[in-house]
Amino acid sequence: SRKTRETRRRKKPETTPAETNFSPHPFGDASPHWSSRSCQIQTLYVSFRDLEWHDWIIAPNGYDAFYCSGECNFPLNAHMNATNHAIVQTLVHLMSPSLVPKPCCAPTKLSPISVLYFLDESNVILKKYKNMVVKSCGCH
Amino acid sequence: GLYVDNGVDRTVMARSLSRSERQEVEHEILNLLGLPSRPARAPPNSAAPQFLLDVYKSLLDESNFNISGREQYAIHESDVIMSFTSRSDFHQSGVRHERGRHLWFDVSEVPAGEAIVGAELRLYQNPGLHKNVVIQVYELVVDNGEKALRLVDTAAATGGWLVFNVTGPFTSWVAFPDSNQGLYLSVHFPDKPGHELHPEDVGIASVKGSDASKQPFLVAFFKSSGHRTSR
Repeated sequence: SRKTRETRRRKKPETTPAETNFSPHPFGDASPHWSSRSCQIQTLYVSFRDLEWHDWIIAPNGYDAFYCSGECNFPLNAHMNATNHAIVQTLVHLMSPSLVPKPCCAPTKLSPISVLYFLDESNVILKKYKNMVVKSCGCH
Repeated sequence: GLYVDNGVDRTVMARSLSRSERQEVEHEILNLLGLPSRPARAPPNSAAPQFLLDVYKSLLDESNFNISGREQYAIHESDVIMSFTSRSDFHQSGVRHERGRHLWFDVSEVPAGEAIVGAELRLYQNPGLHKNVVIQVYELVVDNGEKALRLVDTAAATGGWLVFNVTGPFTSWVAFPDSNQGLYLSVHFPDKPGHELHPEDVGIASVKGSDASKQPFLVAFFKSSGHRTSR
């Protein structure tokens, strides 16, 4: 966590000019300022085989443990969704940045994943875990 | 390893996890899966894991779904599918001349709160042997202190995997674990019901058979109640 914060701090100057010059007025310049640090889906592949858990997790070999990361800056990437509350919260944040935080970048659509593993040396289970895989992200 | 956002489009490894951190992560995943500890390694090529692996693959590729309508329904309706290998060594039925005919399954690990959609006993019969026999599956019950047999399902021996509906006994075993006395196989010619044959003599693979991929097993389908245990 500390390393992540330090990395982000070091990367501060990398913010786009649109972000740094963004007008605090809610009806101000709405020019696109989407950047790679805006809310988006990120991929982290978890390999059960690499972790040497494949002797008891039969399938899958691993999975894309997608997660949501980034800031909720408007307008969002065309693939992103935002709740009405997030849009209103953004406007209020722009008016009172110290009082109201930006909306959160979080999953908007989740899907299940099936995992096949041994319960013990003889019994096996194929279990569907609901809402485990992030399919899309958005601002809440 | 421990990964951080590289600021563009992916994560990069910052450092490797230590052994203790790795164990902690493993414990977290086991906890998520609902397991108290890492399961023991199972014998390779056994029939039950292979069956569930085929089900798993069929879920990924529905166009390649080559199983019966009833089973397809059960698979799609289920949130959890469990297979149980017969452990007749662990339990004696008390039925005479039972060798190879008695099957017992440890169903104590069925998760609480799961609704049972169905249960099947799957036996493999060598396709080249005695197709004109009848196989009957009985539930062993204790009636007034005496052991008795209750007919569960019947099938004609067609060779290959034979499927018997054992939902009734399975539901009873989960609800009343002490009632689990196992199942009894009766094999006979259609015109000689009193003359029982030994299952192995008609090509039915036994628990102690040399080919693990043909051993009998029980598979149960469950619908999740939506209740989640607290971590």
